[in-house]
Formats: sequence, C-alpha cells, structure tokens
Amino acid sequence: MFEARLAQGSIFAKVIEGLRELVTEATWECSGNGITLQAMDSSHVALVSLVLRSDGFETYRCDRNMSLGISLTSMSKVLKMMGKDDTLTIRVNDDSDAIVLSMESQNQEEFAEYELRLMDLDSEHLGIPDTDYSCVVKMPSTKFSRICRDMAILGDSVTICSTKDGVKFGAKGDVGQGSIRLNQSTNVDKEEDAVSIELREAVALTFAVRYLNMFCKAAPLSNQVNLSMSEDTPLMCEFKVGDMGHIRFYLAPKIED
Amino acid sequence: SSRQRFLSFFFIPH
Repeated sequence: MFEARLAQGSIFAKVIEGLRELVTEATWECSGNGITLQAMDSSHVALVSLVLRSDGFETYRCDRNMSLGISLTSMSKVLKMMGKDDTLTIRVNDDSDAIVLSMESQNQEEFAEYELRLMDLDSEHLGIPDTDYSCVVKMPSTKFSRICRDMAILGDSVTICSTKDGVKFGAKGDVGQGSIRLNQSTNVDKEEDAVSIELREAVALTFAVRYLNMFCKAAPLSNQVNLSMSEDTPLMCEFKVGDMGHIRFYLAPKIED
Repeated sequence: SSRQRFLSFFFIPH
C-alpha cells in the first residue's frame, strides 16, 4: 500500500498545475524515499524532473516501489475541487488500479474522496548528468514569469545573456524588439527579492519562449527561480517545492542554422 | 537539430 498525507494539500495542487501544460500524463515513481517523476514533452525538446521527498509529508508509507501512470489533466480537475486549506491524502491500495485522493477541511467538518483510474504508460527513463554550469542566475520567480510573458509579445524566442554584472533577456520579431536587463542586487532587505549571479563564464543562449512560459506555471511554488546555463547545454530552470523537493525543467537551446 | 543535441545530453541508463 502507498499512502502520503500533506497538511497543505495546495502545495500538491501547485505541483500539478506546474507540470500539466508541459506533460498531460506521466508515470509517478513511488518508493520509501519519496515520489519522483520524469517526463518529456511531446516534441522532445523539454524534460521535467520532480522530486518530493518522503520526509516532507506529514505521514508517508510505501510498502513496495510502485509506478503509477496518471493523467495530470484529470488530476488537475480533481484537485480544483479541493479547498485551499484542505489536507490531502494520496492512497493506492494493494492490487488496485486507481489512486484515491482524500481531502479534509481544516475544521474536519468536510471530507471528500475521489478516485482516478491509473493508466498503463510507456515511459523511457533518461539519465540526467550532473553538470557544472557556467552560470546560475537566481531571481524572483514572479519577475521571471513577467519577463517571459512580455518577451512572448515580441517574438518566439528569447535570448538570455548573462555576465557577472547582470542578466539580459531579449526578443525580436515582426512587431519589433526589446530587452530587459537586471543588475545583480547589491543590497536587498528580503532575500526573495534578490537577483544574484554565480558566474564562471559569460553565456548567451536562445530559447523558445513558449516553453519558458510553460515552466513559469510552476512559479507559484517558490519565490525564487534558479536558471542554470552553459553554452550548448540544456537550460535547467528550477523551482523549489518548500523543503521537500524541487521541479526542474530542462530545455534545449535553439541553434542557429 | 536542437532536439538531437538535447537528447544526446541525457542518456538512457541500462
């Protein structure tokens, strides 16, 4: 049997909202260590990797490793029925072909239970190599979301140039062109508002802005986003999930022909 | 292509 309980069920709902535009169905791997998921988008230029460690849940029980094929589209619809302060329990009984989502209101006066049928999905598990990136930009996730949304108005691609002093996002298209430059913060009251850059080598990489906007659906999970970049290497865009894990998105840079 | 280079960055563990 598998059972995991999260006092703040809304965190799980945000995780699903962060994934479901990029991948509509995916296999969840459940083990004693926690829940992991890895999936590629249908065009095979982006990959997402999710980790939710078992110690981040209020209670967690996983008697044997399980692979659960789940429609994220359906799960998202079910989770929309959850109250914002509800506790969420996810359960899979032995020999069951369904996942059970139980939602309990904070005052314990309302209890809802939904079952979703599990799917048989083919999944190809790719290894993600440890990479020493040339540059890691940390910035407020709301700011990154706004910039990606604005850049999409100008063109299909966004070029991210990073130097030790700052990071510049630029786009151009039929309507015109534009760029936004953020300097590294020197003095901020709140760490979550800071822009910081760890740099070994300056980088300039171009990405499809449509994908960056899909990644930004996970921005409500975390105040900050980490953008790790090296020339000719997929971008890693990371949002932390509280203290319990992370969502990492990988995106192929565009190559000039 | 971008896709081939992207996939070659990752590997399929055996």
